[in-house]
Amino acid sequence: APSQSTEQLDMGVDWLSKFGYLPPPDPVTGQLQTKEALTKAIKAMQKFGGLKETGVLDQATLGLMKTPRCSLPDVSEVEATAARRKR
Amino acid sequence: SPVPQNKWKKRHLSWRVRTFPKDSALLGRDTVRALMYYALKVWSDIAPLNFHEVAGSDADIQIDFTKADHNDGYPFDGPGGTVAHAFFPGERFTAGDTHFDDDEAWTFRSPDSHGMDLFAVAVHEFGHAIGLVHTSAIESIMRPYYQGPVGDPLKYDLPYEDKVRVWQLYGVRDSVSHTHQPGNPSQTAEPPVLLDLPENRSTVLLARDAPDRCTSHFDAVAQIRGEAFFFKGKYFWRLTREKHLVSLRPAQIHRFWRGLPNNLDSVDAVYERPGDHKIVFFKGLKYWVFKDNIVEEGYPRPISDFGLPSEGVDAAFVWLHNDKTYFFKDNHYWRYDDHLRRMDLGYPKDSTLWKGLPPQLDDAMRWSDGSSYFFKGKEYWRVPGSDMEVEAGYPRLIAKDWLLCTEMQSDSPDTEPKSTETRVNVHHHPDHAENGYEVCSCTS
Repeated sequence: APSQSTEQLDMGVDWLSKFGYLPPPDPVTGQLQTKEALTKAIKAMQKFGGLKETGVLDQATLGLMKTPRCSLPDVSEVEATAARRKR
Repeated sequence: SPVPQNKWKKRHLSWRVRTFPKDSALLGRDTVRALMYYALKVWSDIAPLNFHEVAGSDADIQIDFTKADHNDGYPFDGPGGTVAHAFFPGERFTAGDTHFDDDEAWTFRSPDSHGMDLFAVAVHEFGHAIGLVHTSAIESIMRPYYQGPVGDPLKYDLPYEDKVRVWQLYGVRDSVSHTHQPGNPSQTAEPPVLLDLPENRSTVLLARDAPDRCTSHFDAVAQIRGEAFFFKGKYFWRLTREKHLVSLRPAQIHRFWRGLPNNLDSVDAVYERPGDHKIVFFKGLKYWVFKDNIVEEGYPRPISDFGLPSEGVDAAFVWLHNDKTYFFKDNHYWRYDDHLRRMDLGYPKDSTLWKGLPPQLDDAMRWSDGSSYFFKGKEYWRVPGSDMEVEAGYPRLIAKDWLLCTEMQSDSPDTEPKSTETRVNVHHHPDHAENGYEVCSCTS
């Protein structure tokens, strides 16, 4: 597996949550993200960004995460909720 | 599961820039407002929306430059990262509000590496402000990632992807063809030249500070495309190749030479570059390069690019004799090779080598008679051909020989042509008048 530093992983999770790819962590239950959800979120982000869908936080993905961008999420709350309900 | 559409119920939306960038050395307030105006216009050009700027605090779209946490749930994060956001239409009082991160280096008409193009980001954010969400489409301005400058705000055309999405929200504006897709020849004429912001018009019409051509010392003089341009303050006069004054009234530099900073109150020297025929403006330690009358991206730049001293330049002209560019400052002159883009060795030299010329020139230019002309105060000197000596009989009066003034004559901006101007016939063409501007031509 490609080596990812803890900082990179934390940054990636924060970024994915911030822009709607992962549900925000629950401050009450301290909900953790599953590896499967994280992989799916990364793939969704990669697809949206026009990258190869590897599901891995590779350099291209991390690079895109560092690209200046709009603050608004790519996946709206309504879309995310609907997708979760469907699952 | 369809996403509910957020859109404005009304079609007339007010806007206001409430706070401006703190470090606005490059982007003055008028420029910021102009960029917002054009970024909104991008959307209202194709959809039945109308935006108008207001002064009060009740604007539908409040625009702010802010930083860090500013209490809206979307804190900014310093340079890079998140750069702006806008609130979707809806019932919230913040609906439509648009925030730009004041920690970013906001730019306009600058290379990508110099910062964040404010117009490009504003078009994207106003897309949100009218209800569009992010898309992954490569061609869309609504991609979430900053993709660099998008070119001239006056010529920007939305990608078809975005047009379709805004038409789905608001319908098509009358006179817009929604069937026009990329690759099809446009069925409509080129968009008209956009007017300046309404608030700028009064200054144009009044022109109280317009100088008197008959008594002025000129800041700069240049031969451009074979015509003569005399610059003074924020204005210039233009003479045809036949030395006919195009108008007795000066034109505003900013209304013709697009892209100079609004706060630029004069220029030091101007010349048309040999080879590519681009036009170079000097002011202080900076210079701008124009392609035709539009400034190139990446300017201003320091005059040290030319190898010039840090005091600026008095005069610049291209000598017909050798196609080299000569710069004058105080008592010195430099010879520059515009084809090789480097200063020739052995310079500066003492300007007294040009016999008969005064020091500290206002400017110089070549003319189609093969001579070079040097200007200072109210006088000018002619140096014929490849000579380096002023012709006998000079200096002469600029106003009399170039600007169609008789001796002792003066005309204020508001003065109609007088009977003393016996050499000038002024023909008014009311059918050419637009927006209250008077258009006339002069023949002698």
